[in-house]
Amino acid sequence: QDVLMKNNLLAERNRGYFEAKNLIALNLVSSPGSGKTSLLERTISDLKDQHQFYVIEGDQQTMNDAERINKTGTEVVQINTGEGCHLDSDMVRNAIKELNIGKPGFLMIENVGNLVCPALFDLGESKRVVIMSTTEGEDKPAKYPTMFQSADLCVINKIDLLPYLDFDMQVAKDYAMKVNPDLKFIELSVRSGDGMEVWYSWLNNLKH
Amino acid sequence: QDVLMKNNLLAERNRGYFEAKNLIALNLVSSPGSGKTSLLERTISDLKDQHQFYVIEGDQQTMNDAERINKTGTEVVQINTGEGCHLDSDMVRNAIKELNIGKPGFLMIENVGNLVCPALFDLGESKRVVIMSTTEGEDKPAKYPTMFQSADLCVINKIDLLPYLDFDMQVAKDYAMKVNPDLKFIELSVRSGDGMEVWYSWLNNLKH
Ligand SMILES: Nc1nc2c(ncn2[C@@H]2O[C@H](COP(=O)(O)OP(=O)(O)OP(=O)(O)O)[C@@H](O)[C@H]2O)c(=O)[nH]1
Ligand SMILES: Nc1nc2c(ncn2[C@@H]2O[C@H](COP(=O)(O)OP(=O)(O)OP(=O)(O)O)[C@@H](O)[C@H]2O)c(=O)[nH]1
Ligand SMILES: [Mg+2]
Ligand SMILES: [Mg+2]
Ligand SMILES: [Zn+2]
Ligand SMILES: [Zn+2]
Repeated sequence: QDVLMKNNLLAERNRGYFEAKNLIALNLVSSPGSGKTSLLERTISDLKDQHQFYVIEGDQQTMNDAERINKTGTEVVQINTGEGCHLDSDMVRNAIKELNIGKPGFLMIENVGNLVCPALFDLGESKRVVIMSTTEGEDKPAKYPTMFQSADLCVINKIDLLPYLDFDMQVAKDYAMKVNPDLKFIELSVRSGDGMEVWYSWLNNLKH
Repeated sequence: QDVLMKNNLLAERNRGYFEAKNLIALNLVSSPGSGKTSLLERTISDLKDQHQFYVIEGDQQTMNDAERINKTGTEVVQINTGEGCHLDSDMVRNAIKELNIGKPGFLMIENVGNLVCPALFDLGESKRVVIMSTTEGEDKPAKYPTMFQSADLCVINKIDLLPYLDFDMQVAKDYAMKVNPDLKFIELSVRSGDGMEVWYSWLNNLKH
């Protein structure tokens, strides 16, 4: 596939650019509504005194997510993909140019909510974080394996809802470990704040 | 786009085939984990004495969903799309050949969990049902508009969880009505059974 080859070449170029600017780039992927933007909102509000954040938002339509990030006072660029189902490295390259990159820090790229297509498109990120929520059921890692295989970390969000669900955490992790034995997990709730400190120390460890 | 044109021609052929066999074909689409298979399981168990059901399951990998449908005693075929992110009319045409179509009834096609790409691929269905769950947030119809524009009915599932969420039903419907003023809604919970009878009468009305 020429498209993927071309994308991967540009992704490496992005990776070099991020390295030169001392940016740690994360690619946040999930189903629609798993909580990517909520995680970013809370993370930025809690850590903006310790770290510099830049955000690229990817969605088919609307500025909704960028507006939410904007409220935290962080530099954010919204990419609207139209009928497109994923971000690619060229879109990210163009978006970077619109950001005022000064101090080193984190570049958070929130991808289009889609567990399929974004898995195939390297953006130049140093880490890929897949977010699944307890409300989606345990078997998504098995049914949408490419995404979980390509991720470094799996954040399991909305653990505040566990008392009201039949979700079995171990079953979900086992499904994920089958497709990616190296996958790390963090269980948290953006809403209640449970587990956020584990996510924050994972982020802090990236910087050293 | 040649791909879409070719797909649409085959979709019409499917439509003719379904008409000849007196099948009412539904295309069920949603985010991963909104409850497509759960809705089918409960619908089939409740209505199998009144209607004949056939099911086509679409997923990247696994037989999980087909196995769940199999337990209801219904004819089901699983399509595994691999890296593919949506069902197309050719896949459905091939799958139909594997089903033993005898009596007239409902052909339920559960698409790959993805709010983006399946919107562009007509399968030959007579109705398209988009399922959103209360746990995904209200703004999905605005952020993934093509899917909601292309749907005839929007089932809002998991209303049993409303007491534990900030989800505003009217806000969600307003977002959807903006992109598709003709969209009909049914609020239900597959788990508790609330609203299922409204869905059943919607199905029954299709037959007349
Ligand atoms: N109960 C609960 N709800 C949450 C949590 N995190 C997010 N939500 C809710 O989940 C819904 C979706 O959250 P978003 O942050 O918009 O999700 P997203 O992944 O960014 O969605 P898209 O960008 O549209 O794909 C919203 O209604 C949030 O309030 C959580 O920890 N617990
Ligand atoms: N609380 C609650 N949970 C539900 C309801 N309907 C489905 N679920 C749960 O939601 C999760 C996903 O359900 P599925 O039926 O597998 O969803 P799906 O849309 O078929 O998922 P994919 O085919 O993988 O895209 C499971 O854990 C179900 O138990 C409901 O009405 N209420
Ligand atoms: Mg978002
Ligand atoms: Mg399913
Ligand atoms: Zn795609
Ligand atoms: Zn796609």
